[in-house]
Amino acid sequence: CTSIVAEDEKGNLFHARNLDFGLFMGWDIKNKSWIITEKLKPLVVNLDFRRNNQTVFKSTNFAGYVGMLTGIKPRTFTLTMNERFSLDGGYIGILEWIFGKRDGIWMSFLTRSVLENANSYEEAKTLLAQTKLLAPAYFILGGNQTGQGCIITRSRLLSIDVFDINLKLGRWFVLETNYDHWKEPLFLDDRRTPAIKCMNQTTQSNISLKTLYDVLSTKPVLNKLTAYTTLMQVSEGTLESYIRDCPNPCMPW
Amino acid sequence: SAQFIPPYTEDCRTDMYPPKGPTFKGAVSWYTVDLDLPPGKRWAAVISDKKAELVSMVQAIKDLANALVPSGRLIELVDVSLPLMANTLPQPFGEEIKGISAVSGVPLGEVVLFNIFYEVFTV
Repeated sequence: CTSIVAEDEKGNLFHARNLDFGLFMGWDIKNKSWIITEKLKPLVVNLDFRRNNQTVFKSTNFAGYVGMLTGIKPRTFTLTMNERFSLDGGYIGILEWIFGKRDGIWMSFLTRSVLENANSYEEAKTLLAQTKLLAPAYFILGGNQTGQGCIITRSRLLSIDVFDINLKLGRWFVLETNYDHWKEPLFLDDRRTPAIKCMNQTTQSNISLKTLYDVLSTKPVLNKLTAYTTLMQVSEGTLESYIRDCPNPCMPW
Repeated sequence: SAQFIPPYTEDCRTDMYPPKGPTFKGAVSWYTVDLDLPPGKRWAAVISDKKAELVSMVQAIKDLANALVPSGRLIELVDVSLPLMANTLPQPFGEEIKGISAVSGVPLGEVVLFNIFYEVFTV
């Protein structure tokens, strides 16, 4: 996965993501594609969650999955999550759960609760940073005011790091793939470097949902695991999603 | 231009929007989830439309599981134990998952597995 929150020169915040999933879950040699990724693409839906006939939040989901991986609370905040690998992983959380220790929360139920119940960027940030999880994760959060964009690096128990947009330092976007931002990504899976290169080539004066789509369409940021791309603009309350394909030659991940 | 050796890095793409061409496989449909409905009924519209695709995706995961454990014990474990897990999940998620199983006809344990896949997959 690749998630980006970027701020343009007028203070508009944009949030975009590629959802990559299905690694090592069956490779279709004939079609040069991942079996599960191809099975997930027809399940992608955009959802408008409504209460009293008003939109509470919107999301891009796989039908049948009640948690959230990609969502927007219009004019309030935008949220995506990327997978984080750690030895202290979800299987430990599941074992604890099975043996009755249930003080943690399933990752996608937390994101769903935040989108449904949090009413500000700061409130969402606190919940995502401090709630005990069953599995590690990266939460990528965008707000509705200048400077409100961050990557929250989570272990099961702790918030390991919060990496914010910082215009004074020239950091007008934050970008997360699936590696801790202070470490080098696995050399076999470096989608971060090409994505950052393309963001810098775009420049802050040209950033928009359109140019973010260009970045997310550039190989290997776009790869055989990419099921969909979502573009969100919090001030407009807009969420657009597109099913993706990666024509050969293309990285398997 | 693109590298023709892994990782096939391309020059930064431009003018890809509006989505078109070989990297665009289709638009995404919109559905409403009415939070005023009882949890068990919220997903009926979505799942009625996507039932065949959901069954097909679950079958692909089962085929994978049976390839790993040919005896079929892994699927049996999912179908026997995970329904119990549904009752331990926080509300409204447990009830919503039961509603999805009822509308789609996919066994409850398999819908639970789909919804906790993130934690399971870290294994």
